[in-house]
Amino acid sequence: SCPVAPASRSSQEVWESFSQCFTPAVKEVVEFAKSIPGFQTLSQHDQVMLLKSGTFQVLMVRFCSLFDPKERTVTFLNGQTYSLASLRALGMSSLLDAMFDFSEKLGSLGLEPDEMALFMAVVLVSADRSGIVEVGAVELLQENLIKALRSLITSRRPDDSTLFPKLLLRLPDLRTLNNQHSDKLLAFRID
Amino acid sequence: PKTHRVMTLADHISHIITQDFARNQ
Repeated sequence: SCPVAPASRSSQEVWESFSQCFTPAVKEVVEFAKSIPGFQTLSQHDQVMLLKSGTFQVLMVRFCSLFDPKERTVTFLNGQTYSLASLRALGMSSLLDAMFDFSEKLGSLGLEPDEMALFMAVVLVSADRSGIVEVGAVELLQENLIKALRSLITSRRPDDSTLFPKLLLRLPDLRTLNNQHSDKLLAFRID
Repeated sequence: PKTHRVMTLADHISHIITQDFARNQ
């Protein structure tokens, strides 16, 4: 919801406001995770680990709706629209390009809001497993969520057998987005 | 005075999540 780059502000100030905008967005993902049926039956350790490795990817899916691939613009929740060129000045160009591509592909699938929410649940529980203790429990939860997503999508589009596989193909895209960007972008934390 | 800590976005996300779970224990 925050504006990005009014000319008068230094890039550090812009990064500060960007980082501060991020905090509520992350907290919303945490609340979303707790609402996923079965997520809170996982151990607290595994819940934290999944969130740490999956939150950036869930945010990328959520931010897709802000991106207009045709117009190459980003509209923040406060209604302010920025062109790709003006955002490039912030030095996030490779992430922005990747986001435009990703949102174009995901947008073209035309998911309903509830399908998108279920997809985000799948994204979260499909996140990197390296810190997970009870892998079996996470895999079972992932399997159930994927089954639910498949039946929701196929029940609405019985004659379209390509949509579900195309959707699952977005998971590796998200993992690449995450690996390329989440540990590069810098954030400022003000104590 | 404001003290700034620069970190990766991944660390920033981890910090927020850890704080959230600690607060809700």
